[in-house]
Amino acid sequence: KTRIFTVANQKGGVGKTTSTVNLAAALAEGGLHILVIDLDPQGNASTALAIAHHQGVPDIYATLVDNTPMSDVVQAVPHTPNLWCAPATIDLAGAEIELVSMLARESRLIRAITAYEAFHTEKYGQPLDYIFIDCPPSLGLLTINALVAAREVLVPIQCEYYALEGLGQLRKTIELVSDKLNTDLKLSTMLLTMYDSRTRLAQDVVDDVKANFPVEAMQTLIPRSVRISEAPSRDMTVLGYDRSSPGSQAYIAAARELAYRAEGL
Amino acid sequence: KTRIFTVANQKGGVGKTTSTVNLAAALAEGGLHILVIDLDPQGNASTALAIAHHQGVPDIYATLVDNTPMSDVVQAVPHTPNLWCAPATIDLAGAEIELVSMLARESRLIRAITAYEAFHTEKYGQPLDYIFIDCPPSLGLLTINALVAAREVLVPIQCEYYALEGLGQLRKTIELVSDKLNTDLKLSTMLLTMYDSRTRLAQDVVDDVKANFPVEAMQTLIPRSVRISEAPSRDMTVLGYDRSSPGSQAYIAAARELAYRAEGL
Ligand SMILES: Nc1ncnc2c1ncn2[C@@H]1O[C@H](COP(=O)(O)OP(=O)(O)OP(=O)(O)O)[C@@H](O)[C@H]1O
Ligand SMILES: Nc1ncnc2c1ncn2[C@@H]1O[C@H](COP(=O)(O)OP(=O)(O)OP(=O)(O)O)[C@@H](O)[C@H]1O
Ligand SMILES: [Mg+2]
Ligand SMILES: [Mg+2]
Repeated sequence: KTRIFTVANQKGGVGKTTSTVNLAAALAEGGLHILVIDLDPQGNASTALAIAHHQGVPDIYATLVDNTPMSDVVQAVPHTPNLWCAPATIDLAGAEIELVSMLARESRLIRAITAYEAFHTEKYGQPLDYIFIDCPPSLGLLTINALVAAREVLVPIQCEYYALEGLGQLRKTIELVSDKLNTDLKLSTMLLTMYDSRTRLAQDVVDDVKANFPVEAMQTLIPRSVRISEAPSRDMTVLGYDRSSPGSQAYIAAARELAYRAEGL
Repeated sequence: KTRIFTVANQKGGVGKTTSTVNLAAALAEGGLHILVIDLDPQGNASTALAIAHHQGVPDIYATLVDNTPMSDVVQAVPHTPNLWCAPATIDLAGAEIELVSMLARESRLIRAITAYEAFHTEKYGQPLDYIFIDCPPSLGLLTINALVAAREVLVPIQCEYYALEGLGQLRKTIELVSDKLNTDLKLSTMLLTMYDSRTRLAQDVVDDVKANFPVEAMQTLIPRSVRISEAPSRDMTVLGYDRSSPGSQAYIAAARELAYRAEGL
């Protein structure tokens, strides 16, 4: 069964895009078929995967609002076998307001994904193994669509002071969606990012998260690493940019841990 | 005349809250009367200024949606003379959806600010010199309210690769607001944050921003500094936490530069 993750946290800059892109690349290396859906109007995931996403390129906005099939939007990621991406263009910035008054506004993405999964299996002779949906830093209708479409939520948590402040709100939103729109949905995974062993604060956040979320918190910590932040400027994931660096090795280990953790823990 | 800044950038984690809080504290030290309005449902600015903002505390949501006067919401910041804050509680998370169908939905904040300015001058015998509005990482109705209320926009820009990706969208939104809702509004200031001289990338972003925005870009760069990220965990601004640190000195210099730059450059 395809594992569908929504990568969400309304706190900004915590590593949602970075985690989506690097986990996807690491899993694709293992031969699994992976789709990344970019649901952030900034299009950072599309950029990091070197996918064209200037205005005019068919994108996830066209799928959500104009009912363009995802099969017309998804592009293969250059130089990375087994990895595909449905990009976001600047058009997506208008989607939240437009979706407010549309019919079935919360379930447009899940319907598009279900159709695409059948298309992918038909075309490539094997199903998608993972889908990662990269969300913007808010809990609006784009993130709601992602939560309705997914079975698991992966929450990146920056090892900084504000990290736990918004978690209550995020959990409440996930509970609301699983009550009313998607009973399968589960906050299954928390990934600690930008861990800087020089600061006491980072260790406090790690201890806090592991104490409050012993089951969901991943063992693998992602270190703060300049190579991770430089990789997108070379249109590469950190695996392609500097494979032996601590950041790349951490995402490879995290992908392996994710694969071993059973769904619906 | 009171200078009203909206601190906005829909890219997450770029230093909006950190810049709001530390610039405000530095200006207050100089004897100026400063108000910070927390418009982010996460309430990070309220936390950093040690302002109570648990559910039930009168907050900016009450002002925007229930017409509670801001004078009932604003609290003095402990241990910091001349600095006040209108906090955000978790209630604010519902505001964007609720505002969609309300009358004068874009101008609720400006009306509340105008009334509060008169109240402040009456009570303290001097007007507010600066108001900073800390925005969430999105361009929804909360940020629109802030753009309608302000005369200047201050955009923090992280010295990282994705920094320039969303700027087009932000400028477009500012132009729309200044066309239709607030002719005074001007993107007057760009502050480069988390500058890490170890990486080539940081210098590239600085050069890029200075080339594209020669007038708006501030000369002062804010360095990446652990002391800045640790300060909120002690309920202090970085000025209170470690005044002589490079981060604190940079915000003091930036506040001074901001004060010298004439409005409407
Ligand atoms: N482990 C890391 N070490 C160093 N830099 C990192 C790390 N992870 C992410 N970054 C950098 O931090 C910034 C924020 O990361 P990213 O954009 O992935 O966060 P995000 O949560 O997707 O942000 P947004 O809320 O805007 O969507 C980026 O410039 C990225 O390159
Ligand atoms: N100059 C700096 N050096 C080191 N850390 C910093 C610096 N500025 C901000 N930070 C840290 O980076 C993180 C993001 O900063 P901050 O929360 O101010 O950004 P923001 O733009 O307000 O985020 P959001 O988009 O969620 O509102 C915080 O943990 C903060 O402490
Ligand atoms: Mg992102
Ligand atoms: Mg903030």
